Amino acid sequence: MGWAIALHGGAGDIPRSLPPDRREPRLATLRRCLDLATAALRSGSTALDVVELVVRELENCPHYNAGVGSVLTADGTVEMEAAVMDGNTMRCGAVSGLSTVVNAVSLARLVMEKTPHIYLAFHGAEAFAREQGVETKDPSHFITEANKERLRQAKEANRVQVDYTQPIPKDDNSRIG
Amino acid sequence: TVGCVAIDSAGNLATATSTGGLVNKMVGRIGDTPVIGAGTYANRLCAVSATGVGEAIIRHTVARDVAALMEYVPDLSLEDAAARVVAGVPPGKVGLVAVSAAGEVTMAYNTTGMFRACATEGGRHEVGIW
Repeated sequence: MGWAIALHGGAGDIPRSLPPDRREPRLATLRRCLDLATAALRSGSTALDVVELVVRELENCPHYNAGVGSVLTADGTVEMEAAVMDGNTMRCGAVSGLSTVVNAVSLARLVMEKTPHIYLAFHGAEAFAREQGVETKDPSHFITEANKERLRQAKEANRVQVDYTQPIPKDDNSRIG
Repeated sequence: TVGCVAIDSAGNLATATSTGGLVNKMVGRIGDTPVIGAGTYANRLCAVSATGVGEAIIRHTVARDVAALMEYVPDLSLEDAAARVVAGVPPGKVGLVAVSAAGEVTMAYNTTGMFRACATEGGRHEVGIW
């Protein structure tokens, strides 16, 4: 049987014409994560440790929609969320509404391991993060120029978008009905 | 959204998912990622992490449905379970990665593409988008 791993960086309307400068950094991160994960699994790390390790790497990549690079709410803020679950014990932890926590997945794991609960959100989750001493940053740390532009376009089109919805050409309204 | 599922050499399964949600979402909106059983689920049979439109994934309890099919349909492969669940969600709404206790890996989606990668001790190694 042996170990096995799979990871994703989001699904959506990803055009085959995606330019190399937007495609390659994301693929490079996937390859790096796969290398990290396989090395960890070969050295005997647990599945739980490996999924947290990989998701932290993906959160730290500004090209993906988690952690730094998270997309913006209608108010131009970030509200990040994460979850983790251990299959053997069915223990799980989840967090929502984070605006300062660098690695939401690790806070979710702390919810699982350090509290009698499953899910903490918004100010309660932020307070728990402070109590646990996890790394935090000013909310501006997570906001990229690319995502400011995506929000501007989404507001212009008056819609919400999944991760890889492409910009709408100014002279084309065919994709917004 | 980003996510990862794994089974280690001792047979332990785990999943994790993290996201910023949707562009232009309402303040206070919660998606599928932290809703256990919707975007994230693992038991002794499989581990699943989903991505896509959270509201659709919650409605279809995507991650738990894959596990339920594995639990209740005899001899169903992980690939078939995932394909059946994804096919039941409106097109363009969902993708997922999953691993089973037997070491199967599947990466299914009904969107244009999904950034994804997988590897197994048996030598499978894939990185893809479309």
